[in-house]
Amino acid sequence: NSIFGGKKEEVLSEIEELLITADFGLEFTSEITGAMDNKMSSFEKDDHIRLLKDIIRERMTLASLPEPPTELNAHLIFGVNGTGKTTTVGKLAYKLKKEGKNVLIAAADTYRDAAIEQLLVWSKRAAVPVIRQFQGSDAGAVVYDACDAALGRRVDDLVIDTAGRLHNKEMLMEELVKIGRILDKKLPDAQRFKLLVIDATTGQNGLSQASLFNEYVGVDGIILTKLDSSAKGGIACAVSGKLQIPILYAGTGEKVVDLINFDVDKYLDMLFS
Amino acid sequence: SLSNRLSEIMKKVRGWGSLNEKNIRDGLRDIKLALLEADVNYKVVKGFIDGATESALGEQVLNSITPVQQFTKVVYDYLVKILGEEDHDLKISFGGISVFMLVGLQGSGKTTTAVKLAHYVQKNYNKKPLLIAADVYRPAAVKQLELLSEKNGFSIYKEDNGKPVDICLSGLKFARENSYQVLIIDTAGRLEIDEKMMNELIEMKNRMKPHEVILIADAATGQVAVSVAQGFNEKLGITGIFLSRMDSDARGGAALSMSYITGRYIKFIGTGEKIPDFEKFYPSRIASRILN
Ligand SMILES: Nc1nc2c(ncn2[C@@H]2O[C@H](COP(=O)(O)OP(=O)(O)OP(=O)(O)O)[C@@H](O)[C@H]2O)c(=O)[nH]1
Ligand SMILES: Nc1nc2c(ncn2[C@@H]2O[C@H](COP(=O)(O)OP(=O)(O)OP(=O)(O)O)[C@@H](O)[C@H]2O)c(=O)[nH]1
Ligand SMILES: [Mg+2]
Ligand SMILES: [Mg+2]
Repeated sequence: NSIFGGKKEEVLSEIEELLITADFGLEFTSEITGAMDNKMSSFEKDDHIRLLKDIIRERMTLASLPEPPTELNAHLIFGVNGTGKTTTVGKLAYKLKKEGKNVLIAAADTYRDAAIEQLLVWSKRAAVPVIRQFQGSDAGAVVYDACDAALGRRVDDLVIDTAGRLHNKEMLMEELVKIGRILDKKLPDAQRFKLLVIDATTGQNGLSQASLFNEYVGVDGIILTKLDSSAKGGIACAVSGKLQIPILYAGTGEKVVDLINFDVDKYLDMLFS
Repeated sequence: SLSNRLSEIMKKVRGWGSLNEKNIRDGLRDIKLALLEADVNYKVVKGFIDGATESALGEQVLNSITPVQQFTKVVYDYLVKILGEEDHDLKISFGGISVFMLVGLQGSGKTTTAVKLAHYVQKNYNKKPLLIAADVYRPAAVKQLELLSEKNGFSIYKEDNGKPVDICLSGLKFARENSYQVLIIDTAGRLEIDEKMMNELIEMKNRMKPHEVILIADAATGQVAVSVAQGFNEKLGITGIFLSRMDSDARGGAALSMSYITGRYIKFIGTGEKIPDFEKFYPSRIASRILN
């Protein structure tokens, strides 16, 4: 591995291959190797890796310090099909409940077969109640009811599952915008987190996903799932760098405890180990 | 899109007038970047460019009357060769019961595809399909398959308890006793690096002797497409690949990576969430989509 001392071109080309294979993408990778090229003077092996980590870290938007606590936090979970949203809603509810919060789940995926049943299993694992209607109900109506319930029951955290949707399907994106508006109108004093779930195995299409979701409904944070797979999830770093959105959590498995706060340094250590 | 990028590159190539080694290498470098942007795997791109360079620098192209067309054709032909030249059909047994096993990563579209495949087989082969609910892990997986199947008029075989392999064997018995002709097994999503879960599939394959072991993969899969396809193929052996969510705006370079590394072909694609959203895969179409 010539990152550990070698001619500059060899080192840069090795880094290029490593980053592209981790799904950082051409654009972000060339930005990083360009910065490496400018700053690399010595050829000590430790300097290379540390410099590389610094360059990547400073380009990724890190989670800012928590806002002063509000009465209620709403977490709207969305993303394309199959990325792990429903599972993540269960994990997030479990995590918040463990922190002593009063949590409520909203089953706003009223489209997919057995989505509500799937979420009910997760809510039992998290020991959190669910506001739901039926398959075919209006998703906005479920969110509306969930907001009322959250206010009425003095809930600390409302976690909302939505149906998977492709970012290039305009009608589905408009439905999400509508859901977002209902949330904003019903809970104006709450901290409303719009969280995009990205599958770590996704390639450059993740950039298209993120920019469209950001355009339509706004993205406050990214949840990177399936980090336990053989994928490195570099696409989430590229999204974070390009759109200035922090990666807040990562999914690391299929059990209710498999959700971690995303730590950039731990992630970069894993990437370059 | 990749084909837009490719036509831009070709416009530039046409501007060269004549071809020589330098501008062929330049043109291929641009194509390399376009392929990487389309999510084709880094090592696959390198192998592709090396192979295409060899053909492009051959006598035929350099001495051709229309060198640019020749060059374009070389790249396109090489792409289509890897993807399979013509469309590939399902291995259907015309006598006994055909068994299809659907495998893949979590969330890749297996359960939805299982019912799409049932619909396709019924409509195009006039064979009675039975779906087997072999995912005993994911919450409400059996319920999902059940609802989707019943809505579309298909029968499913499921058990409340039991190991996936045993459920499949009982399902086969049930199929024989009730004159079903095609068995479609929906398995749980799993990582190719999960030894225990991969061993479950190996046992299932050994005991069910499927006609097809189909890897279902998301069209938007990134660089890891190679490890995933290779992992499933080396441990289990796959007979074909289906790409789901081709209705997204993903370029689909994963298709090239997976075909290249396994030598298996993409047979069908999913083009939506509804059961009829399922089509045969034509290599020339994705070659254009990848290149643009
Ligand atoms: N290995 C692994 N699998 C995960 C992770 N998160 C979710 N999954 C699995 O991914 C699959 C899809 O998860 P879901 O929660 O149904 O995904 P979804 O985004 O809600 O899917 P749709 O509602 O259909 O869009 C399931 O098999 C989950 O168990 C993770 O962090 N690691
Ligand atoms: N737009 C679109 N969505 C699809 C397609 N195929 C599947 N989906 C959606 O992708 C999501 C996941 O599909 P599933 O069939 O549950 O995937 P799976 O592989 O069975 O998931 P696991 O069992 O958890 O591993 C669902 O929301 C499906 O509706 C497709 O071709 N196009
Ligand atoms: Mg879901
Ligand atoms: Mg499934």
